[in-house]
Amino acid sequence: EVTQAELRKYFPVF
Amino acid sequence: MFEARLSSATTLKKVLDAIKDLLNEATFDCNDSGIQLQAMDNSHVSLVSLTLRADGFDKYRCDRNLSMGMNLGSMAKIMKCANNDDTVTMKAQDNADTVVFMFESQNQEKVSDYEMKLMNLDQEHLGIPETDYACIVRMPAMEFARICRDLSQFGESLVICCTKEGVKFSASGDVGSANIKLAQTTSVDKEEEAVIIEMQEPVTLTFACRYLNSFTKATPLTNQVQLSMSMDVPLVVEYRIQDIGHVRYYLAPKIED
Repeated sequence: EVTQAELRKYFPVF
Repeated sequence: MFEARLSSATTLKKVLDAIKDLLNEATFDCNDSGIQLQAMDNSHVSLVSLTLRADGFDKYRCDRNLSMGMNLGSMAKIMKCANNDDTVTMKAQDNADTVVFMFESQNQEKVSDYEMKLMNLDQEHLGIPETDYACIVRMPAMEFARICRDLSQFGESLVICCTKEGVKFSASGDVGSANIKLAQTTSVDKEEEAVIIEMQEPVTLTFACRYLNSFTKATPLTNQVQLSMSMDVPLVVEYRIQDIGHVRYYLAPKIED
């Protein structure tokens, strides 16, 4: 199944 | 004291058009090097990063770092009141809770000012690492907008496949499927019409059309758009704003679960 990833998965949150 | 003046309101109008589709509100962080804005859309799938350098303004003064949270719908109402060739000046006192937009007509005979309340926005800030991308595509911004618009009729997702031969955009759905292939330009007569591909490794990634179409609202800012891609990381779509900065959009890919 193809789903939409969120940006938090790739970039650290400050 | 903060004061930033542009000789033509067009640039600020276009910048606002480029971001207000994705963001309802955003914080403009001002310091002596210029204005920065970083904000994610509500669904946390895409991110807008805007840089306007101090040296790109006709006049720029920022005595103390200032974060101005603005409702972009309200800002759009105000910017609508400016003629394209008006001079626009943004002004705020240190620790102010309002910002003033002043518009001056070219003949100086009409001066308007609009004061807007600022907001305290509690927004997450993302750390975006420096990345060497596997593929970088530079192409006419109008062409990219056209491709996103055309292919979004056929599906919710756009597949971008970049190889050394060129870049292919594909979409499929109930109607059928659609593919658009662009070859790298061999002889560049007009730089703004060129398709240039820098490829280390081929890349195929899938993205939601809805966000790509929102990014293309930045098209009036510039002739060329740059797409930076690596497998399984967010796409970067960059529009340079002549002499003053850039707007970059980051979009998380669609992934196989």
